[in-house]
Amino acid sequence: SEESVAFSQYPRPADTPQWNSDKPKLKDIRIMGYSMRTVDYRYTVWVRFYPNNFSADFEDVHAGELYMVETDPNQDYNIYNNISHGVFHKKLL
Amino acid sequence: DGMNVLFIVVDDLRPVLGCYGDKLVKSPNIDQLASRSVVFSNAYAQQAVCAPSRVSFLTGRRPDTTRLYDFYSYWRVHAGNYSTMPQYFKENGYVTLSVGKVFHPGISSNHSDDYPYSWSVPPFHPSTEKYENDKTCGEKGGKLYANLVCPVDVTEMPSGTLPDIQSTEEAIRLLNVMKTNKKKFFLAVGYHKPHIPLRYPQEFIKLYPLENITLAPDPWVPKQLPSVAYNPWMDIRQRDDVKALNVSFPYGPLPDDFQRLVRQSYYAAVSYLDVQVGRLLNALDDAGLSNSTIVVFTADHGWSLGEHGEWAKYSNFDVATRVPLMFYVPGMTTSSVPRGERVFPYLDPFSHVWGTEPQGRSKKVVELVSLFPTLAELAGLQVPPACPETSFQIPLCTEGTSIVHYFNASEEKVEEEKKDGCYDSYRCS
Repeated sequence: SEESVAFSQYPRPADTPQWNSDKPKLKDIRIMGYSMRTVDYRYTVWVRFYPNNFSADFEDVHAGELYMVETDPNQDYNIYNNISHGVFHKKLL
Repeated sequence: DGMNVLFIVVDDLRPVLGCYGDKLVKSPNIDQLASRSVVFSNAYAQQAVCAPSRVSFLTGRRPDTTRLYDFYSYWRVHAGNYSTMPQYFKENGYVTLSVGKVFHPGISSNHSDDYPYSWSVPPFHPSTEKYENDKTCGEKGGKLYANLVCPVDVTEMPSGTLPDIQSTEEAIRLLNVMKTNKKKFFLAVGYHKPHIPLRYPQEFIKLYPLENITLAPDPWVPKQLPSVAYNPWMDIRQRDDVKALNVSFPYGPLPDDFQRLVRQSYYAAVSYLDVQVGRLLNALDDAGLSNSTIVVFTADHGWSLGEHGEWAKYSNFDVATRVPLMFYVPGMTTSSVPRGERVFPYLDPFSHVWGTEPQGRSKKVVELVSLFPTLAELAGLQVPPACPETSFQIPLCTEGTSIVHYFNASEEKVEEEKKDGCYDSYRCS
């Protein structure tokens, strides 16, 4: 069936929380979290971002998240590191 | 000859609404709108922060195309001269009007809410907007504070009112003007609450006795959450009441009892917003415009109420990106109501309690970036073409897709009702 998907993204200045993590200015963005959602899951990869040319390097993955709606609707248990996620990564690209 | 459009966008509203199954909230007027609408259970913003989300859905372009991830650039200068949804309606003969917070103020909308491109007249902003972050609440020892939790006596507020009350009054005035001059209109009304500070008429707190308020089901920071994914909710920490708690950075947590106070006030602010929406829709009835006006109700993004140890938005979690999204389309989502019958009678959240089922519900995963093509199709305008992969040089195209074809389920429901002689599932239920 035609699977409907929603994409969202969020920028970060660094890999760990700091004072401007919530609202980094463009020039300070170093990482972009790209999310892909369906009714079954939410997959997010946090990749290197270059503000000077607005490009994201999907080969340079800093972290990942994967939550399955059926077993973890509140997104409390990230299983990204527990399973192979290549198919999700390819789909996001 | 195309319907009018009433576009209601709410700041930082997650779907804590009766029509989304929340058992605690009192939101009868928004639930009543939902009972006549198709309601999308899985609608998501493209970025969970004000300006980037609003520029995205108002231009129909994703943040990587608007290149607005913060608050400090105007897309027409910084990315491309993209047409906006209101601009498109204006260019198609509509009078377009903005009340309250529709575009995010400041550079991101050229310090003018993108007027005159998007709007036929200068946008209205309530005069009391400027007091939003002043020390107006939490009086102790004769001193006032700029608290996060901020129930107030409205009569004691500057000018004796609040921004969203003024916005509702102005929107009602504009509805009556448009009724008189019989022109097609696109009226966008942007409500500030429940965006922080949680400043609302104090009587609304009675709707939510503290003993009924629980913590979030998962108030801890998940062990496997990558540190880059966590947002340290800095804006909350700068409010006077939170500052006084000396909460540790970055993971806190807020004290349990204060978490419950925040959640209580968020719900109270939602009921206060519901009253504003109720008055606005009641005025649509009064003006005799309910049968000729499409109503859209949505938010710019959600808000974390303590889940995952987080507050505010600034993340990719569902609680921060999922938004309410519902469309009331006369003759499509409900049968037309006999002339003179009210469609949206005002309901008092202090006395009106009941559950309700939306006219139609779609579980399809949809995006706010689809608002532009969807509303164009509903109003009978040419749907803007889909953007190619890069569209910086293309003024008119969309990176969303019209979701009108998901409405069909609601039509089926309407047909069923006609068969059993009940055209108004809301009243029948």
